[in-house]
Amino acid sequence: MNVFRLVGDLSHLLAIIILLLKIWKTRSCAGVSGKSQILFSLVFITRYLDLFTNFISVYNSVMKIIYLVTSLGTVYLMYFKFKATYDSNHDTFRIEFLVVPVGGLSFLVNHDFTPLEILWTFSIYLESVAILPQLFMISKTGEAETITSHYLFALGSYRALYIVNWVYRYYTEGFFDLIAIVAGCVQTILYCDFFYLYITKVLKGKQLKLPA
Amino acid sequence: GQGTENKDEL
Repeated sequence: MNVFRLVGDLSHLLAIIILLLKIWKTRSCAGVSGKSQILFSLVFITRYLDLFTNFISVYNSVMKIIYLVTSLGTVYLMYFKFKATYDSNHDTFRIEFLVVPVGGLSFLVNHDFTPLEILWTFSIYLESVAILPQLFMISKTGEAETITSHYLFALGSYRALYIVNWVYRYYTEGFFDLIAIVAGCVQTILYCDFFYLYITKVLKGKQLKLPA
Repeated sequence: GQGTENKDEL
């Protein structure tokens, strides 16, 4: 554990909490992609199956459980409790176009051809693209609420901090995991355009609106 | 080294 990893994890947690609070306080999930949220739940479920097989640390297990519960809670709020506010007309990304190729790739490129390892690989690949339905939704509506952009910023920062963590781990421990690193870089690159808009607009007090 | 042994990350 190093500081980049820890701040990355906390940033990830902050993102999930910002989104949950936004939905809870406003009693609305307008502007939030339910499809991205389903994909993130699928990411956590397939990655954290090792909760039952491999104990790493109390921190590790507790964080996994928190991520699982909060992400499933978000899906519940969107598809059940506040379903009437869900903006499904604008959430039209076809997630099978992500899940099927990612599933195929995780069978072909993995560290070990075992069920848990393939599911872990699937979750890493899927996480890297899981935000696309959300970004697609914003590009369709041309804007995002400020609170939603804070959510996206925290979520994007998490993987960017993980990259710094991987560089640090490589030099201090000689550890690297190519699958996680490549997928993590893809994931972070997808946020670059958003980061630019966030810094140039949202941090200056304006709402995030895309140029017409 | 690279491999599956290290799954301490989230």
